[in-house]
Amino acid sequence: SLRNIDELCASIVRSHRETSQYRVEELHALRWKLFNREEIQAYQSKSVDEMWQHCAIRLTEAVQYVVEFAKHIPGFRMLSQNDQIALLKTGSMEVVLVRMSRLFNTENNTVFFDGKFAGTEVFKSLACGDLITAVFDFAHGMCALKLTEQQIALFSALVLINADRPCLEDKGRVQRVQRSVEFGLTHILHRDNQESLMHKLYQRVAVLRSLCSLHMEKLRWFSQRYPLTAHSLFPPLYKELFA
Amino acid sequence: KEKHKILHQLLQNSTS
Repeated sequence: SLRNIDELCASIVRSHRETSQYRVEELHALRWKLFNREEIQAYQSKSVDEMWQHCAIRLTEAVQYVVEFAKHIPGFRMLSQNDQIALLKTGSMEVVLVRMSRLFNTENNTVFFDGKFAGTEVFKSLACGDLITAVFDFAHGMCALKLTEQQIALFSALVLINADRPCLEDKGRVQRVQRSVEFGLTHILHRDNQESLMHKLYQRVAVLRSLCSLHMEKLRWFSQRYPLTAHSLFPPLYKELFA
Repeated sequence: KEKHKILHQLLQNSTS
């Protein structure tokens, strides 16, 4: 019923709000707080493995918030633990990327990182310029859609609850949750008179998939060159999800 | 299960 859909949307939006690392207003106030030349230099003079470790820690923190977000999506906790993990293993990074668009300033192509806004040059010592450029391009494209916080919340839930992910035990059950979230997003877009966004959002899903496989590719490259860092210094949760 | 120990813990944690 319509009331059920309203409740579902409200729960997802609440969960999104409560598990966001930063509020939109907070980010807006910091919009022009950029890293200066010395600070950029300090990031650039880090070794490849130092910078990877640093970013792995930041990414893992963001993922932990996504896990909390997932737990409050109606229906998620009814899934088996195996399926919850399967969804998070493939979807948490995608949700982090969707959320990253909230931390992005399109006016100067910077992203909020470590307390200030950073351009691609800050990530130079990761030695994976193509991934960084692709991630920034994705954030730019997401921002161009000018989604509301409610739309971002529902879209994030839809990215996560995907019955086509590998290793699911009860695909049917995931499918039912997925349909309800899809219904919720359609409902919100209809209410906002922005139904045309649905098609554009599904296009973003394909880009997310390619970004995540690029991340995995880079991680394999890194692990081969710096096995010790990847094995001993990366956060355990990062290894569980991506290694 | 051992492979995803931390994820298990995070998911079982009822507080957020």
